[in-house]
Amino acid sequence: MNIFRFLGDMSHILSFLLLLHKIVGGKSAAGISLRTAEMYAIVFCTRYIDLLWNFASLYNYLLKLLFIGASLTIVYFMRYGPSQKATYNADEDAFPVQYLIAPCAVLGVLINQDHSSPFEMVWAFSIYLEAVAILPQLFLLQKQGEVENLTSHYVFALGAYRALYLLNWMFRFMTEPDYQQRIVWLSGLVQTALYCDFFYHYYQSKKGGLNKSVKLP
Amino acid sequence: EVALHAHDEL
Repeated sequence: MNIFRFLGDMSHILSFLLLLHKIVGGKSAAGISLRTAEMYAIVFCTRYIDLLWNFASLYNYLLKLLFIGASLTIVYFMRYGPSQKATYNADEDAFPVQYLIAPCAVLGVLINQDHSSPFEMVWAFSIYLEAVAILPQLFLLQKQGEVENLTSHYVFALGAYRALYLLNWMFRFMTEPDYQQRIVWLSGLVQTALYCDFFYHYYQSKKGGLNKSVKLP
Repeated sequence: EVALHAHDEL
């Protein structure tokens, strides 16, 4: 464990707290993509299936449970919460996720760390899917042009978590002999690159004060 | 080999 990975996990938890605060606390799903939320639920339910047999670290075990629980809670409220459904904009949240899920599934089967293990295929699928899971959310924000304050912090924290993981991988590459994780490195790079445009607008809007809304062209 | 790819991260 290093500081980058720890901060990354904390940023990830923060993104969940912000989203839960908005959806469950604020009873509003305005500007939030259900498609992204559902893809994240798939990402965690597939990647953390090793909860059933891998007890290597209590820290990981607890956070895996937290991430699965939080992502399923968010999907549940967005699908069945009366006020959340009323504020969710289904026709704007229209990114064709089948064009993301299918290629990731094919890639997961073809490119993974152990072709004899079904779990490795599922695990690789989950890594690839997480890299693109934010697209429907960014697509929705682009369409709406203006990003509500809480939503902008949620997206920022979610983007920051994987950016911090990139630093974590660099640190581990430099300090641990023959450590290599090309699959997560490349996927994490793609995932973080997708946020660059948002990060730029987030920074532009927040440097004038934290509670300014983010404007996307 | 396992050490290379141990899934020790979230």
